[in-house]
Amino acid sequence: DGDASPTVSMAELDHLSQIISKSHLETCQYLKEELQQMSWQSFLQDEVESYQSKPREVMWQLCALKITEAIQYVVEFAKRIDGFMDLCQNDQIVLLKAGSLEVVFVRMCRVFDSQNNAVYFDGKFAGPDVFKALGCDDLITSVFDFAKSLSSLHLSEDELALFSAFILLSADRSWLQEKLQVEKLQQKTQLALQHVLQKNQREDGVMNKLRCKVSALRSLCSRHTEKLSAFRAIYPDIVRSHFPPLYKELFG
Amino acid sequence: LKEKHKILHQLLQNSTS
Repeated sequence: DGDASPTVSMAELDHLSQIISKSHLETCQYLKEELQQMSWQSFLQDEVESYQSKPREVMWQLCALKITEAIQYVVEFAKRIDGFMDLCQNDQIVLLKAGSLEVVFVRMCRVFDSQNNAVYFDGKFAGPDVFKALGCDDLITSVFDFAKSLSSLHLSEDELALFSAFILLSADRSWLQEKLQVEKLQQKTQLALQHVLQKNQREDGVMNKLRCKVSALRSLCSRHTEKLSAFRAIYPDIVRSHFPPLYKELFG
Repeated sequence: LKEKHKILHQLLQNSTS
């Protein structure tokens, strides 16, 4: 009948939340235990300088590799989301092409140290200055600002899991063939997220704050694509021969 | 789309580990 609003019981929402949280924890690059044991050690000044003095293309290549590794975990997460693999193959690809990097940015807040404005990268905690050689300071600043702002919400793992699934199941992506089916999945995920927020006794405004993050994520990803195009215009051979094939497939 | 995203398609086809 064209109505996408699903009727879902509390028990179903609990079940959905549990499955998505489990999938999130199983597919996070860094386990909770690893995070607890992390020494949160920052790069020393000479190490920062060594990253800064790398040729631009070498730093781009390193970051493309790290992003690709993180995306592979997000693909595994997507596969374990109830209903994702029931979507047609076209839509699975559309959702991951558009949403996988957004989820990497969301997951970044798990390995972000707000006090030092540093993110876990290549074995230690790195501030924005480590990425200087990339030549896109504005994008890097925005990524760090995003991580800081999302971290300030202090989302629990189950909230992060459901928010990540909500992002991946965005029904307004272009080129979806079975939009209504994606919409139903997203609405169910949103209900589960609201249910968990309520259960965790979060204040009412959190869901609205998370909705604002959706547009921030889109802006970050489109700016990443712009920066990549600009980089590729100067170094087409580096991208062609040295960038991970999955990265090129998703962002090329 | 599947043709242009062979690696992603392959990752989706692989059984979850």
